[in-house]
Amino acid sequence: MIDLERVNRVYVVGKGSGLFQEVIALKDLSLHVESGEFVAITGASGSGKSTLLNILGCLDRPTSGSYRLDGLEVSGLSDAVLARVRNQKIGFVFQSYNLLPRHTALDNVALPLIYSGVSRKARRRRAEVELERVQLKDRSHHRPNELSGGQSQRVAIARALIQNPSILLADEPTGNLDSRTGREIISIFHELNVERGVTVIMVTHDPVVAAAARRVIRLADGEIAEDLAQTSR
Amino acid sequence: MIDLERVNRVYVVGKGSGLFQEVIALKDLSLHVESGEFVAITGASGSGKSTLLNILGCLDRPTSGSYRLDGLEVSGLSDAVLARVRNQKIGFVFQSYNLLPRHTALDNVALPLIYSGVSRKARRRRAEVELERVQLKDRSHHRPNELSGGQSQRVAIARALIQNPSILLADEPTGNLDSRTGREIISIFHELNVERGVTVIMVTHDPVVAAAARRVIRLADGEIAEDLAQTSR
Ligand SMILES: Nc1ncnc2c1ncn2[C@@H]1O[C@H](COP(=O)(O)OP(=O)(O)OP(=O)(O)O)[C@@H](O)[C@H]1O
Ligand SMILES: Nc1ncnc2c1ncn2[C@@H]1O[C@H](COP(=O)(O)OP(=O)(O)OP(=O)(O)O)[C@@H](O)[C@H]1O
Ligand SMILES: [Mg+2]
Ligand SMILES: [Mg+2]
Repeated sequence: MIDLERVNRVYVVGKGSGLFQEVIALKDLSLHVESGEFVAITGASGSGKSTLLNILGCLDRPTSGSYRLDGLEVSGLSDAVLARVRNQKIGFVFQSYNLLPRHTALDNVALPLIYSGVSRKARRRRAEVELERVQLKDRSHHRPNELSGGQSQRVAIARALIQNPSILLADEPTGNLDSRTGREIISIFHELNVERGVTVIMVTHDPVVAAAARRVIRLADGEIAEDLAQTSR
Repeated sequence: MIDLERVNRVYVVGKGSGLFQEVIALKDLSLHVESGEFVAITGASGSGKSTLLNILGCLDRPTSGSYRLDGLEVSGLSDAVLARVRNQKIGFVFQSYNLLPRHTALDNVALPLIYSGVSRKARRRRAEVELERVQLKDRSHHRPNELSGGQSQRVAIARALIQNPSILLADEPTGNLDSRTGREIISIFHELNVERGVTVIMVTHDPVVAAAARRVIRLADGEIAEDLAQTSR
């Protein structure tokens, strides 16, 4: 269960010559998401979607305001505890994938399992299963610079899923995928949500993808402009 | 004018333990594009689109076959001459942007003009114009890690346009843009094509974006599966 209350996120940017500028990426944002929801976050480029998702994923902290995740106040946690919470509960698909460039697809997907102390043999086996699910079985030994854009994106997705997280946060998960491959990915998310109760929150620019969610939240200039329930298609 | 004849591109990938595998990314592909055309290249993830675009952009050489660009056989050119041809004729938008991480948006956009010996003052002025055109005037001093995904994409687009290239090659130019911003970018491409005769070849997964082109080429497994003229919408 996710509870953001009056969250602000201010970035400070150097303009050179000792000058600085503030960017208010999230403005007094409050949001409640129940366990098991399937939410799409939409909005113009620069409206604050990735900033919001990074805070939800415990990768960034609000400048002010509160974030309660399953009853725990995140701002009160040390970095070490936060990392453990993240590793156990959250699968995150980054907008720019963040794969390790000198490791194969297989090793990239298996990475989260190292932190949870899974044996090398079991990590390998589970990573193969996840890669097969996103149709990349025959690319498992390729490194990121030997993969197409959409293949890299799918490796990032497989890595987010390997720990069976209870919360899946995905930032533009189909941005580099053709429509058919994109639909396959969204049906994986849908299946996890419906069959295993995984909470799914995905940022997307694609109206077809947003239509698969049961709730669509539109951001504009760091605020929630719209929050609508819908029948998932 | 672009003439590919029986182009093959084979990648060799190490599988570990001294084993290697070949990936045939383009198979005996032939393609003729006249000056001033507006072409969309579509196809499944991994079908060879970026590989094709990189060869067209003189960023990669075919394993075999011929590429004549405005009558010049590209495979016969030295790397130095190839770089000059590229700088003078071609604007390239990369699927993963390839911005310089420690430089501002303004410096990234101005970069191609350094190679053509433009003065610092003129570079700055022209870069500001291009950034304004993609609605990023107030982000010019941000570095790539201080930009949203779609803002980085637009910086890459502005950089591709700053030299007034005669050929614009764009790899998924709207993948991280909301529909409205994406339409603004495509109308810039359309305007360049119609008013200045720029040859535009863009890879896209978005059927709405592909509809703006006058010719759509669909790749499948490294080959041209379909090549259709259409009325641009
Ligand atoms: N450097 C490389 N070494 C080995 N294989 C590669 C390399 N680059 C690409 N490939 C492989 O070649 C095939 C074509 O790649 P390419 O990047 O052209 O696909 P694409 O059509 O652009 O895909 P996407 O839509 O996902 O971006 C893919 O199957 C990919 O795994
Ligand atoms: N580290 C940073 N420093 C300064 N400003 C930043 C930083 N990161 C993001 N911003 C700014 O904050 C705003 C929101 O960024 P964010 O990445 O959340 O947007 P977004 O909605 O995900 O956009 P897109 O759809 O283009 O990915 C943008 O205007 C961006 O320029
Ligand atoms: Mg974003
Ligand atoms: Mg590609």
